Amino acid sequence: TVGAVACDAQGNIAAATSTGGMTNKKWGRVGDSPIIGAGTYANNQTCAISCTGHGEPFIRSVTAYDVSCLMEYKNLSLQDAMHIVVHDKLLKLHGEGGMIGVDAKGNAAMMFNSEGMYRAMKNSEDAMEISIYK
Amino acid sequence: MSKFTIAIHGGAGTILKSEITAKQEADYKNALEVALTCGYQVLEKGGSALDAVRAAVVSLEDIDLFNAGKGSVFASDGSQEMDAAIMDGKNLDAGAVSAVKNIRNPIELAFAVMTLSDHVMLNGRGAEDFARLHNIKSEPDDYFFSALRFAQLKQAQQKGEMMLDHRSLNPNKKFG
Repeated sequence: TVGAVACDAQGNIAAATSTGGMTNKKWGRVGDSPIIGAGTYANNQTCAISCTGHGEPFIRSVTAYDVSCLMEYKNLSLQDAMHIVVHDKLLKLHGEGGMIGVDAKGNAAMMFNSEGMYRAMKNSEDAMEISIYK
Repeated sequence: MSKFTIAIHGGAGTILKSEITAKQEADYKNALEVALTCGYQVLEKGGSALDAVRAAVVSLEDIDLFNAGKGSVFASDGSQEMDAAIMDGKNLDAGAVSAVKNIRNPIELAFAVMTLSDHVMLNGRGAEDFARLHNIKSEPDDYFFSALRFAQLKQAQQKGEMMLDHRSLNPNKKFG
């Protein structure tokens, strides 16, 4: 699964996710990637999120929207909200994977609970990271 | 003008740290950098976050290293069934497609659903009909074939399991 989140110079944010799903999947199985709120979500008031991993737990916990809700209702930062969802809520459902996110101030976070998660970020203040493993 | 930022992720299709070669690692990092640059350049020129995420994801879909678009894994019937979604934080507009075949860039189809239809999510053959109506680029089966992905399908079928992007098959699972 691939994805991107961005915050532009006007403070607007967006998220996009695309996937080929799981090898050997059957029965028209659909994961979280195309489900708004589960694998992809964006709201200028909170965050933009794109998820990757084992789709079913992400659907059951409405993962991307959950990060937004934690920011909106508990006033958490993007990093703190993502940490709760990836390392607490998802793990309780045995959900492997993680997510990337940005908020409308251009802060970014990339959080995963499994080994091989290929990720990169860059911002206008010269921060840049390209990583594969934990 | 405020700070602008882009972040991307890519699932590589079950290559663990212990298994990856230096060349593979370099290839993946280069592909990530290319996609990151595609998206960042949109932002740098004053473009929208929406166009930036589209550009980055199209770049990731167009190479066979990641599980999306050209590099999509095989479903059990030997086809590629792809899913994609896009959302605009400015107005909560969203578009998504699921189980589409032969679409070169499913994220562009999701964007078309968001901008050219009254719906949020289209599925399967209907989504493919919508793609044809709006001249979304398609590709023949050969475009999506790779020997590595096919070998992964055969391995998964022998094990009777589905395989995630980031985790090998269960080596201890037995049959019979």
